[in-house]
Amino acid sequence: MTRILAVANQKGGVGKTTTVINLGASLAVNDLDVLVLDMDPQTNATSGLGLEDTERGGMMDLLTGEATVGKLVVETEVEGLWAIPGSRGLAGLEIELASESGRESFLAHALRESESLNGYDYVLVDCPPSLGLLTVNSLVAATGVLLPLQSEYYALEGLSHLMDTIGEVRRLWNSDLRIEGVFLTMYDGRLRLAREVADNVASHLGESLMETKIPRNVRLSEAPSYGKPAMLYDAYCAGSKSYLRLAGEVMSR
Amino acid sequence: MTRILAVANQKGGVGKTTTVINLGASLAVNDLDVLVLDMDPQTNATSGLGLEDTERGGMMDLLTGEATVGKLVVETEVEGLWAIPGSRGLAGLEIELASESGRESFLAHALRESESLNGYDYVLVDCPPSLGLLTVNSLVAATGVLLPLQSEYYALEGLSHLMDTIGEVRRLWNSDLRIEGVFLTMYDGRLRLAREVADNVASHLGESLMETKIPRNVRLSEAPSYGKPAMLYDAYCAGSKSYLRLAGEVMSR
Ligand SMILES: Nc1ncnc2c1ncn2[C@@H]1O[C@H](COP(=O)(O)OP(=O)(O)OP(=O)(O)O)[C@@H](O)[C@H]1O
Ligand SMILES: Nc1ncnc2c1ncn2[C@@H]1O[C@H](COP(=O)(O)OP(=O)(O)OP(=O)(O)O)[C@@H](O)[C@H]1O
Ligand SMILES: [Mg+2]
Ligand SMILES: [Mg+2]
Repeated sequence: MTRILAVANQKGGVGKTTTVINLGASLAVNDLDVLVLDMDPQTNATSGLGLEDTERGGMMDLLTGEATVGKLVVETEVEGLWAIPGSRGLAGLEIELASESGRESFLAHALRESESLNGYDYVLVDCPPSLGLLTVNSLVAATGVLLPLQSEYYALEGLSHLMDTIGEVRRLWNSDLRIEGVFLTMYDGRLRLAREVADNVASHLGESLMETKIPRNVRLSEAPSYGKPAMLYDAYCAGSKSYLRLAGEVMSR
Repeated sequence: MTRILAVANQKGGVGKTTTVINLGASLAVNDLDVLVLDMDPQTNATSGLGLEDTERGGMMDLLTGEATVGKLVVETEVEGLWAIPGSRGLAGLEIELASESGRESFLAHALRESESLNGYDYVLVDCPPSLGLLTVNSLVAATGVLLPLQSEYYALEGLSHLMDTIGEVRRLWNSDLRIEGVFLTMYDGRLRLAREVADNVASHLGESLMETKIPRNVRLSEAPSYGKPAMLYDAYCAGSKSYLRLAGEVMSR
């Protein structure tokens, strides 16, 4: 059974895209077949994988039913890692779909059509920094949610709002949606703020908090300018190693 | 004439909220009267100033015409700095307003009603990480746009898209909208990536790039947990000083 994981958080800049790319690559090197879906109109996951975005092709064609997964999928530089490129035109979708009935289930329908997901062990969906229609579509289509949490005050503040939204989606549209885990990103143990956030989250979330902390590591932010996951740019850096550990944890949950 | 500055960038986590709060405080200590408007449903600018957000009061009442600026404004801990708290309900506004005519001008109308802005030298508008209706409303109402740019690859990649949107707003709804400036945030000169981004922006933007670079400084990220601008938390840190310099530059433009 394909696991569809939405990587979501309405707080901006917390490491959603970096997680989709590097967790995706780390799962693929474990001999798994992984598909990345770029649901963010910024199309950062697309360029971070060295692919071209489009105005209305790629994910837009998938959501509007113009084409199936099989027709849209492209290879990346990592064996076992495929992707459907993002569309800048997704930004207008919120308004275009606003009055359609079933507007929250476009992605779920597209993925259920045909045997599109046969053969993929994991699908990772990169969400935009909002709780609008694109993120809701991702949560409705997903089997689980991964929540990257930056070790900062504002990120912590937004967590309860995100959990409420996940609960609402589970109640209204997707009763099987489970929280795969929350994990800390850009973590620097030397900073008191980071340690405080970690303690706070551990006491509130218990089990849901994953063991792996993704450290702040400049190699993770350099890799996208080469269109590669960190493991192809610098496989021995702390960033690459931490995403391999995260992949291990995701596989064992 | 009141200067209305939208602080915008669809890329998440680049320092929009941190700029609105700390630039606002820095302008206020220069004996200016400043009003902060929190147009982000995350309401981070509201909590970062130690204020309470609401579900549908505050900015939502302003946009829907329920109340004027005079009725909604509250004091902050900084003399000369006022704010209208954010509303979590703004998240639903994109869909609620989608079919209304003039949906892009709700904020502009609200600010033009009555003498609401008399007495303020500056209005700073904190925008959400998207180019949707809330950001467009802010750009239509603004006299100028300030663009915080994180010294990272994805942030640089999104800049041209942001400039296109500003051009479109200028063409369709607000011909006086000018770019007040682009400035680097979370800048660490020891990192090659940061220097590369700085060089790249300088060669493309020339004049629009502001002299002041906001350094990465942990005190800026600690201050919001106390509900204070950095200058009330640690006035001598590099973060506070850099925002005072930025205020000097904004005042002289
Ligand atoms: N662990 C890390 N260490 C250092 N830099 C990181 C790390 N994770 C991400 N970054 C960098 O921080 C920035 C924000 O990360 P990213 O773009 O992945 O976040 P996001 O949540 O996808 O942002 P958005 O909300 O805009 O979609 C990027 O420039 C990225 O390269
Ligand atoms: N110069 C800086 N040095 C260190 N930390 C910073 C700096 N500027 C902002 N931060 C921290 O980085 C995070 C992102 O900043 P901020 O929330 O202001 O960005 P934003 O663009 O408003 O994000 P969003 O897109 O979610 O609205 C926050 O936790 C903030 O405290
Ligand atoms: Mg992203
Ligand atoms: Mg913000």
